[in-house]
Amino acid sequence: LDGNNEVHPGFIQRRLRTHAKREMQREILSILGLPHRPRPHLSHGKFNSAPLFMLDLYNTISSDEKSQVQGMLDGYQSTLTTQSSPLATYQETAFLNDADMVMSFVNLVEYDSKLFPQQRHHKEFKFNLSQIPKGEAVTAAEFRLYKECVSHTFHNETFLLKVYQVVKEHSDREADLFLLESRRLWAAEEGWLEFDITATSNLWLMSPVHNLGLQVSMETSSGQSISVKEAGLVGHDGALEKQPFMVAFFRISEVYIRTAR
Amino acid sequence: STGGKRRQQNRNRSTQPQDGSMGLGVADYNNSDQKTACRRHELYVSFRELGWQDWIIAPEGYAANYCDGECSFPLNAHMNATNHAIVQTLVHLMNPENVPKPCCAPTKLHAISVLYFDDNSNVILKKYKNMVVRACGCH
Repeated sequence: LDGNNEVHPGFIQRRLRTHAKREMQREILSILGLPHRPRPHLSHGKFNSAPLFMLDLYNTISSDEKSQVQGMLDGYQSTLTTQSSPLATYQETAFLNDADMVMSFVNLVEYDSKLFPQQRHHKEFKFNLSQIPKGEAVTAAEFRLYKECVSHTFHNETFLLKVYQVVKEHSDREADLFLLESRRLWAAEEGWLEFDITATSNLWLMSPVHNLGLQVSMETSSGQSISVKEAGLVGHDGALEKQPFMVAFFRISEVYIRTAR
Repeated sequence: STGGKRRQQNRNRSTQPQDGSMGLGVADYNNSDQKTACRRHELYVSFRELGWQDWIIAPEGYAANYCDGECSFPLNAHMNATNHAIVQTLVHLMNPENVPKPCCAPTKLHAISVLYFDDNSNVILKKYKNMVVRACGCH
């Protein structure tokens, strides 16, 4: 690699023999610390919202590394705020810089309907955090929802969106909820909504039995419960690149002592 | 090195050391193995080539160095990465034509970031900043 991580054109690109290929795979998996080659369930081979978001983070890091290397070479420091990056806020880029791992989690479940006649509309989301390697601590976590413009249906209407952490579930009545955030939105608003769920994620990580997911509900300005889909929030039946997901930034909390050789 | 061992046994057996058997200079030694001399090669490992593009999102691949031929210093429990790199450097200085430099410095490697899917289609962006070299020299 030259100073800015580009592969020298002089490198020979040749097919690996199967034995060398197997050796190379074993070596790479051991460096990545993976027991085996992952088998993701990709839908239609296309990236949905989370991989697209993570690829943006990856490109931000890579360009920062390049400019740091270049910066060292030219003696200037790069600044990492680009308007096109979703992490344009200084705080988020600081999390990204400090993190040694970032993970996005697929939403496992979605309920759109009312379970009990008297219950308000709500949508549930659950994330499986069991894959997080030991020793990693959450430094920041976001829950991201995409909202589309619905002003053609609700002209000049504002909604009150509430995100809850499910504290306890009951078979015969509504779950116990803890309000994380409420936000007033215009029907005409369109784009990604981010909600800070750092504390909730840390609780789920430390006590998986408490990982009962999140609930999202929406009301009109007159306080009437409305389905989140009607209000424009994209769910599992919406466009792939607008699917809801959660992302968490991690930093190793333990210092690994390398065994002496 | 196996050749050396055989010579070593011969030496034990005969009372007089054979002329030059132990006195072989490194250059002579390597000359005799010219066709299998230790060489360093560059190789671009493409994840696509490995058929891994369905789970590694980025990077596309990475550049690696490796050697083939008879490298003079097998890494084992007695020689760690640092010693190996030092010895390899010294022998390279004495015989730069046939003995390549160490393949990597034992302390610092490039930081790389890898973006990949896990089995549950979660996406992981991992930064490998402080990579420790497990083996060094010319391997």
